[in-house]
Amino acid sequence: AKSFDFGAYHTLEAIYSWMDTLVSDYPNLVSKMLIGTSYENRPMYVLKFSTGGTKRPAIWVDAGIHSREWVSSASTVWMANKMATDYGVDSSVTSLLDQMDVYLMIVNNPDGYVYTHTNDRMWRKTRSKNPGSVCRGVDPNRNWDAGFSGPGASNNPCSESYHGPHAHSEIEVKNVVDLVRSHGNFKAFISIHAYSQLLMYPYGYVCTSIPHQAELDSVGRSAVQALSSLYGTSYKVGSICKIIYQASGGSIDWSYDIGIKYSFAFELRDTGRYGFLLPASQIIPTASETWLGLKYIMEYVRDHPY
Amino acid sequence: RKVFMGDQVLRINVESEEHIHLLKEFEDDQRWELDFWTHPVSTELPIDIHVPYSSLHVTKDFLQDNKIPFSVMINNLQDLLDEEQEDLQINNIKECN
Repeated sequence: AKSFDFGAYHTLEAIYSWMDTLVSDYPNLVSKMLIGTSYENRPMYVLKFSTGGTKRPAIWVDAGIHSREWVSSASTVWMANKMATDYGVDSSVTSLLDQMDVYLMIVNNPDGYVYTHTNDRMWRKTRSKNPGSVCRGVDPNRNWDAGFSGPGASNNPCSESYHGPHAHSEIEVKNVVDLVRSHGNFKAFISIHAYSQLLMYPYGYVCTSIPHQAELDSVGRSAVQALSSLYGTSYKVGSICKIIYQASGGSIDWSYDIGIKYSFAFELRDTGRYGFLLPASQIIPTASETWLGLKYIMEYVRDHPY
Repeated sequence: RKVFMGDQVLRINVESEEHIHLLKEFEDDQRWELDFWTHPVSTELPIDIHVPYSSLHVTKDFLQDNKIPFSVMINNLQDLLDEEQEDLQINNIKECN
C-alpha cells in the first residue's frame, strides 16, 4: 500500500491488487467481499469495514457505476485508505466504525471500466449484449426498480441512457440489490458519480418531494458546507429531478423506496475545464474534499439511528 | 482503442427556455453522434457536448445561427486522452518497478 500512488488512475487489476494490500494491512478492520461477477465474468468486490458483530447498521458507498467517470473510483480508493488509517486515530471515524459497518464498492461496473482502459475512454454503460441490436450495454443507473423505464431513460439500446430490458436486468445491479436486500440493515446508500459538483437526494423518477425532503436537504447542505471548506469548491444541493432532470431507474431512488432513508448521490468536481476527464493531479484534492462531505453524512447517520 | 482526433467538447451556457428546447431537439438528432456529457435542463447548469470532428461545423453553425453562446472546453479530445494515457503508462512502469 505504501507504494500505491493515490494521485494516479489505475487499471482494474491494480485497484483489486491494492484492495488485498489494504486488507492485509488492516486485517481486523477491512475485509474484501466477493458479491458476484459481472456480465463478462469479472469479480465484483466490496471492501467491508467492520469492527465486529453481524448485520450491524451499515452504510453503503459505491463508485464507478458509470465507467468513464474515473475520478469517482479513484477518489473512493483514497477515501477507503483514509478511513482505514483514521480508525483509532480520528475519534469520529473510530466512533462510527465502532457502531456501524461501512461497505465501499470502488468499481461498480468493472466490464465498462476495463473497456474505457482498453477500447473506448468514453464508454459509460455496462457491456451486456442487447438481443436484436448491434449496440451493447445498459445505463446501470437507469436499471434499478424505481420508476423503471419512466421519463429520463431510453428504450433504445444505442442510447447512453438505455434502461435495459427489465429492472435489475444487469447482473452488476442485481448483485448489489441482492446484497443490500439480504443484509437488510443498511441505513444509508451513497452513490458517487462525476461530474457537475452536485449533492442530490431522491427522487429522480418523479418531481414530487419525498417525505424526508427537509431533513435530507439540510443534511446535504451541511455536508456540502464541510466539503467546500477545504478548497471552496461550490456544490448545488437538491433532489435529482429538481436539480438536473427527471431520470427514472436510479439507484438512490431504489434505496430510498426500500426504506434506506439517507440516500444521496454525489457528482464530483470538474472545475469547468475537463468534465469527467479530470487530470490525475486533481484526484487527491477531489477525494480530500469529498471525504469531508461523506464523513459528515456518515456521522449524521451514526447519530440519527432509525 | 477508439480515437477522438479533432473532436471537441463544447460548453454551452443557455440563456433561455427557448435555447433549452432547441438543444433538446438537437440532442435527439442522431445524425451528428453527439455525446451530451450534461443535458439541457436549466439555465443554471452548463451543457457540455462531446462533438465528433465530422459534426463540428454543423454544430457550431447551429449554435451561432440560434445565438446560443458557447465556448470550447476541450480543444482536441485526443490530446487530453493521450496525456492521460501517458500518465497511466508512467504509473504502470513505476508500479512494476
